[in-house]
Amino acid sequence: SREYFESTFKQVQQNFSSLFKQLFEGGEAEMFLTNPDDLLETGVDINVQPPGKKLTNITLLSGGEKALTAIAILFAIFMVKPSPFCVLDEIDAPLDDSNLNRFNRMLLEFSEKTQFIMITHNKKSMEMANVLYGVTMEEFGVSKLVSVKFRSAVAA
Amino acid sequence: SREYFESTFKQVQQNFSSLFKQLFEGGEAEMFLTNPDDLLETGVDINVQPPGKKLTNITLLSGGEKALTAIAILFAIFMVKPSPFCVLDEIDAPLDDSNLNRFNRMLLEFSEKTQFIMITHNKKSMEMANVLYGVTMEEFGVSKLVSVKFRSAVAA
Amino acid sequence: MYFKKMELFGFKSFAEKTELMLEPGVTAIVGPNGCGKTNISDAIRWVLGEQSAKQLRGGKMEDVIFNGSRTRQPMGLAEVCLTMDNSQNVLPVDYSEITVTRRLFRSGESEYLLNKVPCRHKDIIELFMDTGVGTDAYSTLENKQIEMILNSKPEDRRFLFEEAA
Amino acid sequence: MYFKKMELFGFKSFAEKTELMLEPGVTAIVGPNGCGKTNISDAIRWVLGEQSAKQLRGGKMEDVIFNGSRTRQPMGLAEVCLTMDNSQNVLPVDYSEITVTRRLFRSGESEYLLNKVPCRHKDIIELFMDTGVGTDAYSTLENKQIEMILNSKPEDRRFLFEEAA
Ligand SMILES: Nc1ncnc2c1ncn2[C@@H]1O[C@H](COP(=O)(O)OP(=O)(O)OP(=O)(O)O)[C@@H](O)[C@H]1O
Ligand SMILES: Nc1ncnc2c1ncn2[C@@H]1O[C@H](COP(=O)(O)OP(=O)(O)OP(=O)(O)O)[C@@H](O)[C@H]1O
Ligand SMILES: [Mg+2]
Ligand SMILES: [Mg+2]
Repeated sequence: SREYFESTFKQVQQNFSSLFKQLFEGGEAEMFLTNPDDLLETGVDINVQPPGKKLTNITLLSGGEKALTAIAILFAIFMVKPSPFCVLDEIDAPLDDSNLNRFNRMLLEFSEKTQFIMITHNKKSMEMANVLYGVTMEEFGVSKLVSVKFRSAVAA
Repeated sequence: SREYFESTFKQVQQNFSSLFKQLFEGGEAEMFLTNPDDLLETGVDINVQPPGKKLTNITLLSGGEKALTAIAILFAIFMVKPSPFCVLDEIDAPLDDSNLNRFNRMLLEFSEKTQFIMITHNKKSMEMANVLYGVTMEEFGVSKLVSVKFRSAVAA
Repeated sequence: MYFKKMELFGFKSFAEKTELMLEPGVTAIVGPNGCGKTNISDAIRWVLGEQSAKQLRGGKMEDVIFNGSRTRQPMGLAEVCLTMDNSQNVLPVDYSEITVTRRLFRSGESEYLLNKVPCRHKDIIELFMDTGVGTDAYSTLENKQIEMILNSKPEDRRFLFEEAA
Repeated sequence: MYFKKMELFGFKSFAEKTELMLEPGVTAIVGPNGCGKTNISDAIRWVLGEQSAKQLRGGKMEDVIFNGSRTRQPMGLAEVCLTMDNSQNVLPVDYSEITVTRRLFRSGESEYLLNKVPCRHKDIIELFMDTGVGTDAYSTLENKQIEMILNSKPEDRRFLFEEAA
């Protein structure tokens, strides 16, 4: 329904601006409806301004900046409607060390309402997880699971 | 021209099979024309078999296996027609440590005929380069170049 | 609600019966290229009712059944069971724990079970409707999708909000 | 033939005159997210004659001119010079060293120069025809293209061979 879309959009819009500032440690970001008079057809566009830079269209962003912006969108939606479960498949690969740390900190916060499975090659990301599984293929072509660490979320 | 396409294809096909075996340390890979009777319209398809696995279509490969397969294709073409210059932008990101080492070793071999610029976040890749540049943005929004290492290719 | 356990048998590269215990919070999965990490994520999408083979990186749905290796024959069945905690009654059923099972035989026959009772595909989809866990929700994110969300036309981004609305 | 030097001035985030000395072999470029690494690769594509703003991640070609920052005004010109060694006469001109220059003014006017002599876009394209260096060659590879090469239809992969033929 129209009202519902509008109220959801307004909440996501606010969340996105504040999460962007947290992930980028500054800057501005704004989400807006391309055609607010027609809520059933309108598109959603985004202008961002990383700290110290000019406002630009998201296509001019770098690989890492795009990944961080998409993460801010995903989490902005989760704040409105938390998904009980989410798989993140190597989305930390384009991030440099300082962005990786900010992302991991935010992920830990959101993991109170959402259960995450994070597939990663980054050692820093492995360290922050509650449970760590290794997958091996000792026998060619056949996957086997090895449990490496179990730190219960409660004890952490 | 038709003959030229066919002779180039045959060479790339052979190169691809042998480079795939080197990068994956085993396995088989095969490139073939979908419609060999019509050289002007035919497509090019690929079947691969990573070591110890069954022959599969390339869409079932993992992220890292796909990256390695694409690298084998690129280098197979370079063997037939070396490009004097090539930029690789974070294509080493999906690779695990052992595939990264094999890729870097092969890159070094090909860098005798082709000049490479490699944009990377991987410390191991930085180490193998002849010249290393850092880019910083001390002044927000303005890129500055810092030369970190200059080991002439000759001395190496 | 959270996922407590997943069991795979004959699903993609998981030829052996494999059990993955899950906890709330963050579970990291690591391993070399091609060892089967993303296959785990495919297994979750599949057991929750995914009908598109392409979304599971295959050509036909049969591609999810273990296809053999140098030392093993192909299997005839893929099975995934996913057990969830439902103590807060997020899912509209009277159980504090729910196990969804999906099976596919090489013959093409497929089965769904809810707490070991046979049911239809439609029942699974309705069970998860509007909970944010389901195949059309944004519950899987990889780099390809990041390019898609940011590079697509503004009209294409609406689906993200309709999901949440 | 190899690239010896590239000078950027006012191109994307390179507001200051910047000089990049290049050697044969492998040159690695590192740095934090958003600092300007891929902008260097865009500069090479641009000076070699790229005509599509979209290939340079922009909306219009003017997007390559430094657009300002918190502390600087936008500039009115983007200029890139690329100097190459031609001692083996790979390029069909009688110089042992060649410098290609491209400029774009905010007014929309654009200039090309070959060893400081004004020339046309067409002259640059013809100079690099069939050498494997040029905008349509496969001389830039990033993860997006890997997905494209491997996921496209077999007919779409022909272009890789036609290039090399
Ligand atoms: N039906 C099947 N039977 C057997 N093996 C399969 C089947 N489907 C896929 N595979 C294998 O699974 C492997 C891919 O696994 P997956 O994509 O999970 O790797 P990954 O751990 O995510 O690796 P990466 O780090 O490279 O992303 C492929 O090598 C493929 O051959
Ligand atoms: N015309 C312009 N004027 C000023 N800055 C620009 C211009 N065009 C692009 N930029 C800036 O350049 C930055 C992107 O740089 P680039 O893509 O080279 O980053 P990168 O070093 O490759 O980062 P990553 O590691 O994340 O890929 C963006 O933040 C963008 O705002
Ligand atoms: Mg994977
Ligand atoms: Mg980049």
